[in-house]
Amino acid sequence: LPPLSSDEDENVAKTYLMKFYDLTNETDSDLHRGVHQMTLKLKEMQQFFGLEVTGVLDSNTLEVMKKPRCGVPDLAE
Amino acid sequence: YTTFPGNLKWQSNSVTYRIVNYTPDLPQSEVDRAIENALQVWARVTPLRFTRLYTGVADIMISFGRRDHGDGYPFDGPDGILAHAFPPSVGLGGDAHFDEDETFTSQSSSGYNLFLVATHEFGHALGLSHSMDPGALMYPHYTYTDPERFSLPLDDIKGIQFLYGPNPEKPVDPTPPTTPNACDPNLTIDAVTTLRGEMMFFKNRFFWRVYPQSNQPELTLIKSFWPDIPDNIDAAYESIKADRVFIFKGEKVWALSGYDVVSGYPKTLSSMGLPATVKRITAALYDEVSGKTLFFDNKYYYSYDETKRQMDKGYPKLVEKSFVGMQGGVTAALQYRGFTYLFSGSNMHEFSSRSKKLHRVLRSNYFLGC
Repeated sequence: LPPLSSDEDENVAKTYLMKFYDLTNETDSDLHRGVHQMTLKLKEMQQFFGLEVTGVLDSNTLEVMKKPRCGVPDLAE
Repeated sequence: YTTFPGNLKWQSNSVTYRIVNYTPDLPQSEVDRAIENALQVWARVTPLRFTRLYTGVADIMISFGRRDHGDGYPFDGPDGILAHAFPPSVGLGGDAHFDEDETFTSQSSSGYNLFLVATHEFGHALGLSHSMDPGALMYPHYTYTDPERFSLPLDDIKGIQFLYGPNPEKPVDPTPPTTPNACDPNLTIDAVTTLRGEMMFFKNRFFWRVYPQSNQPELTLIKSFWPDIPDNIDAAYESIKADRVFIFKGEKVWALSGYDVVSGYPKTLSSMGLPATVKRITAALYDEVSGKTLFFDNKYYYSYDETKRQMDKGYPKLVEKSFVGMQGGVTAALQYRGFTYLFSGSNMHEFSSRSKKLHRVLRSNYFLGC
């Protein structure tokens, strides 16, 4: 599915991953090492929900993020 | 199922709870009943016993609040997050908070059913984390099911019994709801249809969505897409001409336009042109070659002319007369990329749509990425 590019969608995804997948703000060292937390966390989330694991924010992934749900993180802290 | 790190659980099987405040959405008696019933779901399958306190500090403190309600995990207004609960521990541990900005209900499928939300949250309060099983109560998404018919799924039973063991007084329900496995070699499919390029395979409470672009089928509860469509459907097909998907169960038929249920449905089978003597069909497909819709009733089938809106004469016919090599009754049917697929039990027969020649006999999970 085509990746989504809207800033609003990106923000929805970022907020969701921070709440439920322990996404933290990327540090300079993350970027230096080529580690993109957002991609890793998206993959974790896609795997959890049985979506195709791409690490890319597509319409299916966003659709799942917008469903009503429990506020407990999916990956226990 | 999963548990919290360290398998957090109550050390005693006697657990107390207190309803600290009430939602104005429901009479207090309804809230009391929903909470009590939700706790009993877990008590039925474990040695846990719950005692209500009216004052002081209970293990599970139950409250309704909105936005920032004092625990550092603010709610987000209507929809989105409905509730949260903390794993067993002292202080906040075990407490369950419900978002007062939601509309909680006790009877209908509108709003969010308090019993269902509470049962899920009490799973956390007892030590279960979220499950990856889309059929489990502990799956993170809310899906409406009729509370009167609610039965704790096997995944949740296994999870809570891992922590506390089984109920020594009552035997477990021998047939708790389970989640189908796409790679089960004996898998049988209830119904199958295309929908604007994707394929949908229905099984019990679930369906798999298969996209041409993706080799990973997605398993979803039927109710999470269409709360009014029943589980365990008989048949489904996509009418290219009408740009609709029709879903059949018993003598009723529902129509979808895209993912939306068309108003005015369910209608009767006879509204689709079938004789009044037909009380149930087992499969259906739209034949692009002839422009006809085929309705299967086990080993027989009818042909419906979508243009003339009437049944063709000379039907029902034996399926094996037209589809030579077909064995057994047809339990699901699909036409896809020039082939007609007739399912029977765990087998799927692949015929050329033009010549009706049998090409292969495959397993019913052929399209499910196994």
